[in-house]
Amino acid sequence: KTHQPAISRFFAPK
Amino acid sequence: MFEGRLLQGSLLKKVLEAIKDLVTDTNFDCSETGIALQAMDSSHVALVSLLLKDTGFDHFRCDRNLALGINLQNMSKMLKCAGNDDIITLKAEDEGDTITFMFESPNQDKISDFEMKLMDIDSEHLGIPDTDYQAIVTMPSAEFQRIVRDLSSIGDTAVIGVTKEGISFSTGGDIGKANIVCRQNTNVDKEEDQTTVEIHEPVSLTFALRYLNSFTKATALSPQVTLSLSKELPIVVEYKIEKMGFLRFYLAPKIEE
Repeated sequence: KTHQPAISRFFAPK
Repeated sequence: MFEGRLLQGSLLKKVLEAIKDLVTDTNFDCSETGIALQAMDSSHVALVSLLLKDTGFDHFRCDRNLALGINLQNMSKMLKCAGNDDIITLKAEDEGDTITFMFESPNQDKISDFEMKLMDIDSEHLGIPDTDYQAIVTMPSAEFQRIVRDLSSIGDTAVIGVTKEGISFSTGGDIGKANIVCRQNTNVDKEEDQTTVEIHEPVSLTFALRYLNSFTKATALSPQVTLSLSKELPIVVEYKIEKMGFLRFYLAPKIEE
């Protein structure tokens, strides 16, 4: 099973 | 005020076609160094980053930083009214709530002004760190488009793997499996037909084909596409825009639960 994480998990808000 | 005159207006038309189905509303951030845009898709899985440098414009003026809030479907409707060979000028007042698109035909016998309403958008920018990617592959953009389209008819996700031999794309679904390998290929006549692989470490990641497919709407912008991959990081799919900058797409990888 794979899970699709959000992009914000990798790039923090500025 | 802000004003940017783009001799090759078709570039802007192509940019809009590439992103209008992925992103709904976004700010065009205008400064004296050019126009930048950063936006997430509605499901917050992908990120779009656009840079159009001031030096790529025939004329560029931006007295103070402006965030022009734009609905991309509406801007696309306006730009579709410009001819492919038209010069496009963007204009906005500092305190205004509209943007004007001026289209000039190549021999200056037809001048059109389209005024579009702007919107207020609270945008959150994400910090994208400089990364030394484990693998960087540059390949013909039409080839990448074809592979992603072909695999989409078979599966929902693709495993993209890079070794020093080349790049592989694999998928599987109810009807069967597919695996495509593109080898490094620097002996071809035209540079734009080359596939080059820079690799520090082999890498293999899984991505949703739906998004990769959407990114390939930018194929018309550049004959080559660059894919940058690192373990457990979003893939970067970059189309360089000649003399102006780039259109980059970031997509989070699927992760094993």
